[in-house]
Amino acid sequence: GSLRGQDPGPQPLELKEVFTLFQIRYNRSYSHPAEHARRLDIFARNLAKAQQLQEEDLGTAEFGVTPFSDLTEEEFGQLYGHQRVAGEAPSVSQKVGSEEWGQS
Amino acid sequence: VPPTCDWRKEAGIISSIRNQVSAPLRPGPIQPWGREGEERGKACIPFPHPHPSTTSKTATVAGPWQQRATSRPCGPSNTISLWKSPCKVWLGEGTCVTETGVPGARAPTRSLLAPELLDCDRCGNGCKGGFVWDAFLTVLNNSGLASDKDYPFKGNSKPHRCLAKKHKKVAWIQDFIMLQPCEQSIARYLATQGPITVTINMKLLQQYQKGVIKATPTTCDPQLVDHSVLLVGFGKSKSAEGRQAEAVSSWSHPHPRYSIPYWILKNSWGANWGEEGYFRLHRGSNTCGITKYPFTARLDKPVKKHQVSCPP
Repeated sequence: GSLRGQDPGPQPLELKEVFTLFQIRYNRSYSHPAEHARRLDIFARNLAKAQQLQEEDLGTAEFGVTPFSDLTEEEFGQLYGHQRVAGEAPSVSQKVGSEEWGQS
Repeated sequence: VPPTCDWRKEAGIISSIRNQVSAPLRPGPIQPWGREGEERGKACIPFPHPHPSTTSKTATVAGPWQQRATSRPCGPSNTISLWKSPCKVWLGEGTCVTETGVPGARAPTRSLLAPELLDCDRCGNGCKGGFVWDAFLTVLNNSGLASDKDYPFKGNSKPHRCLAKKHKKVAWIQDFIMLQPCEQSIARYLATQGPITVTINMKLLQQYQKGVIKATPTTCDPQLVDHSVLLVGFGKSKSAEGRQAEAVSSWSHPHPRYSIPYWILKNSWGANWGEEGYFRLHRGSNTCGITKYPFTARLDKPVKKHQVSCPP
C-alpha cells in the first residue's frame, strides 16, 4: 500500500514479507540467492526513496511499491526511458516529404 | 477552455493501455527485467507489443483521424478522397467509414504502425529511444504509415530495413506541430483538437502509485525530459487540505484554494501500473517539464485564412 502517513519503513522481517508479496504480485523470481539478496536490498532502497518522495510531494500523489520496485534507477531508466533531451527545441530543417508528396 | 476534459470518455478515441517492454515471451526463467533473453527495453519508442498499437506518438496520429471520422458527418467527397481506400480502413481505433459516407459499425480494434517507425526512423536509433519529432518526420517522409498487418512487429529493428515503400499506407498526416510551451494553450488545443504527445522527466514515476504529482524543479528537473507519454485530459481534484477542510466545514462546493488542477496522461507500462496505466501531473507549474515538447499531428491541409493587414 502507499506510504503516505505510515510509520518509517517496515522492520526487517516485515521487509522480507513485503518483498515476498511483491514477488507474488508481479511474478518475480531470481535465479540465484545472491541475486535475490541484491534485489531485496534494491527493493528496500526503493521503499525508502518512495517515503522521501511522499514527503516531498506537494500534491496528492502516493508513492510506494510498484512493478519497478526491484529495479535500480539506472535499470529503470534504461528499460523505460530514452535518451535525455536537454537544451532547446529541435531545429527541423530537413526537407520534409518525399517525391511522392501529395499522392497519399 | 472547459474546466475539465477527458478523451478517455469518448468511445474509440483512446486505445487500451499497452506495455512497451512486454516483448514476445520466450521460455526461460523470469528475470526481474522479464524473461531471460527477451529483448526488453529494445523497443524504446514507447509502443505496445505484440500489437504495436497506439503509442504516445502513434496515438497522436490515430486520435485526430478517429475524431474526424466520427466527429462530423462524412461526405463521400471529403472523407473517401482523403483516404482513397475501400471501406474497412482500420483507423487503429476500430471505426470504419462505409462507402456511403455513413460512419460504419464499430469494428474490432486494429493497430497502426510502430514497427515502421523503428525501421524507418531517420536517425536509426528507434531502439535507443526515439524522439517525438523523428517519429513524425518518419511519417511525413514515408508519406504515411502502413498497418501492422502489412508491417508486422519483429521485436527488433534494423534501421536499413525500411520497407515502408512496399506497403499501402492506411494513415497519413499533413504536418506535425509543436505547440507553445504554455499550459493554457496546451489545454485549449487538447480540449478542441485532441490528444497531444508530451515528453517529461519520468524520474518520479518509478515509485508512483496514484494521485496528482506536484513536484518542484529540484525534485523533478523540467529540463531533463526522457519519456514520451500521451496527454488525454485535465481536471481538478481536492487536495489533502481540501478533504480535511471539507470534513470540518459544511462547504458544499470545493474551495478553489483546496483544489488541485491536474493533467491526465496515458503511459505505456501496462494497466497494473499507476492509475490503471494512467497518471496525473499537477497543471500550471510545468511539473517534470510537461510543456517542453508538446507535439501533435495535423491531418488537414492548412486552411487559407483571408489576409489581414496591420494598420500602419
